[in-house]
Amino acid sequence: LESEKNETLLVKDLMISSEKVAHVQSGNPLEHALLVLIKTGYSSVPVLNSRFQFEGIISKTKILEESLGLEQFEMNRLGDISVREVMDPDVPCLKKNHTFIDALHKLIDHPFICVIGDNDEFDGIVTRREILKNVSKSYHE
Amino acid sequence: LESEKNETLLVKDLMISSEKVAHVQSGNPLEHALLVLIKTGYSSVPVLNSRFQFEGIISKTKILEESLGLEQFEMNRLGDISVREVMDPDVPCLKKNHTFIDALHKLIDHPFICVIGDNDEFDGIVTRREILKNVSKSYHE
Ligand SMILES: Nc1ncnc2c1ncn2[C@@H]1O[C@@H]2COP(=O)(O)O[C@H]3[C@@H](O)[C@H](n4cnc5c(N)ncnc54)O[C@@H]3COP(=O)(O)O[C@H]2[C@H]1O
Ligand SMILES: Nc1ncnc2c1ncn2[C@@H]1O[C@@H]2COP(=O)(O)O[C@H]3[C@@H](O)[C@H](n4cnc5c(N)ncnc54)O[C@@H]3COP(=O)(O)O[C@H]2[C@H]1O
Repeated sequence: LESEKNETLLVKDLMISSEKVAHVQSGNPLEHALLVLIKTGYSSVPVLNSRFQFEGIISKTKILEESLGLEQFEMNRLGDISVREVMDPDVPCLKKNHTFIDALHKLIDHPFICVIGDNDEFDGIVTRREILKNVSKSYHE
Repeated sequence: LESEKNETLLVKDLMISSEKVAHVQSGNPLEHALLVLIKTGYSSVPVLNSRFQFEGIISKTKILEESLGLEQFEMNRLGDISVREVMDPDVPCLKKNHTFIDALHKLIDHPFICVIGDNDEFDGIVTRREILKNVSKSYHE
């Protein structure tokens, strides 16, 4: 049965590997992060430290919230705040040897899940799109 | 088989109905739309006209692209541009009597799909989260 085939897939077979994943560095200012997010078109991306270890997730919403002043948008502030200060460090992650089902379960509440190694090294991401493609295949057989 | 149960679900059983969907009006300025997107936390929402008919989708990325000046962000422009001028009017939609499989297929490339009636009236949206919840249930039985 096709759905049984999916159940044997591992995260490492499903993930977009790190070199293809847009990210920002935790020490960079929000202004830089916002430009990366606009240029790549992504609503949120992983945050890594200078040793390429995973630290959290930064989104356009979070950055824009910081720019909201009393009367208007105050984009100048964004040069003075680092990504690390506003990123979300508290997100679920996966390991490369986790399963399709582990990924499916976590992707119910998150558009993508980061894959990290034993030393927090950033390996890649699993996206909802990848899971949905596999599920769609299993319904067509 | 659980996966067969999913195949009989219709879009009307899966959708978030219109009164629960955040949206903006096509005649409103981008500045208003951006505030709605930040306040609700959504990366993009449906655009409706004054008769509650579906017209397109507006995203934070699209609005922020409009604010990018030569040297910096120029948020003042956003008061002068209407949602209709920059929204994406060219998105796939579904009808209430379409199936789970129709929705699954369109959600491979879109985080949500708008559901519209015969007269373009806006009925609701189907989200990836809703499909993934159903798929996850079918793997646990
Ligand atoms: N440049 C592009 N080309 C084609 N389609 C695009 C696209 N940008 C966005 N999409 C479509 O929009 C969905 C939502 O993108 P979003 O940026 O909100 O949310 C994305 C983004 O936050 C992150 N993501 C995906 N690919 C990434 C990458 N290469 N680098 C960094 N983050 C990525 O994972 C989330 C879910 O991605 P997913 O593929 O499931 O779902 C994507 C994809 O179907
Ligand atoms: N306030 C909140 N509470 C709990 N979880 C939240 C949330 N805001 C976002 N999320 C989570 O983040 C995912 C991506 O949200 P995003 O805003 O990029 O993308 C959303 C948004 O563009 C749109 N959307 C979802 N619900 C909406 C609503 N009630 N009104 C308007 N647009 C909605 O559909 C896309 C996919 O939604 P989906 O539920 O599959 O996936 C959501 C959900 O899992």
